Amino acid sequence: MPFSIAIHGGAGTILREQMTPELQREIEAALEKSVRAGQDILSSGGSAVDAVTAAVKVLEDSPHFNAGRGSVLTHREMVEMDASIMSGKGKNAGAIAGVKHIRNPIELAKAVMEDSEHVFLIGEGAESFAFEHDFLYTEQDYFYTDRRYDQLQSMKEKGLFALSEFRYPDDNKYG
Amino acid sequence: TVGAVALDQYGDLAAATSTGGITNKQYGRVGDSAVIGAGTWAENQVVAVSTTGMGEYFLQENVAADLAARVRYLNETVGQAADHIIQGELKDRGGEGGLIAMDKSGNAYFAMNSSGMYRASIDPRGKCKIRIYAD
Repeated sequence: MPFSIAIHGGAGTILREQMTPELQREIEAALEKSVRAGQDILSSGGSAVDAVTAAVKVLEDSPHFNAGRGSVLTHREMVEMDASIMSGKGKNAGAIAGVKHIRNPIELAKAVMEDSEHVFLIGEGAESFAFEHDFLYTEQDYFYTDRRYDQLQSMKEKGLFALSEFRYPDDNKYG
Repeated sequence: TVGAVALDQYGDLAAATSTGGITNKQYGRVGDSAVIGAGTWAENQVVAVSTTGMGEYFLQENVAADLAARVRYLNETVGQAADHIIQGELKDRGGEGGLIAMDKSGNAYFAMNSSGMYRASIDPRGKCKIRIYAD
């Protein structure tokens, strides 16, 4: 059987005029690293579930994307992350929402799918499940970036919830 | 929001989506990324889907599961079903965003009604493509 993988790092308005060559190179490098992480697993006989998890983890670890380390900030200046995963084999699924101290939320969603009787865990309960399954507590500082803080302050000043400040070329790329 | 879809050599599909949500969110807001059927879906012999965009609209349109249903019941190709939803029902409602989808043969599809979507793929022949803008 052939194998294949595709990834995305978010859609929305991405302004060409504010995309510097350096930033574009960094973003494209992260996208390639992600898709190749998944491909490496598939080419060595790994499962599609492991491949999508590995690919998403790379993007969660990059500050350029709104997930994991690059997550946008809530009104209370925290990150609050959601993730889900589904296997086409048997339609098993796992999902988590509102977690604040999990470095790679996609790994927690996968753990919910594989190691629990449930499909969807939220907030404190999801984190309790995580720590019972050897996930490490990650401080909020890990997720903090100046870009996301500036974005939040601008939104607060205007009383907005959407991303309408174009300091970066993809500030209006949706979460 | 980030996501991935894949087909492995055993013929199994999978999809994953992860997000930080929207800036300045309150009230315990959750978008579509965490919701199976709205932001993520995988069904062997049908399709794997991961979405990104204005989550409330993707929830209301049940985008990922609806795409699978169009393939399953209407015999549409994954590309036809993706365009119908993203360029039709979602756009008509005012929802902006996109999705990645993979069919049972490992063909990847990208659909968006926004100016861009960060995306990449490696096809069954090993060819890598990386794109940012819609055009």
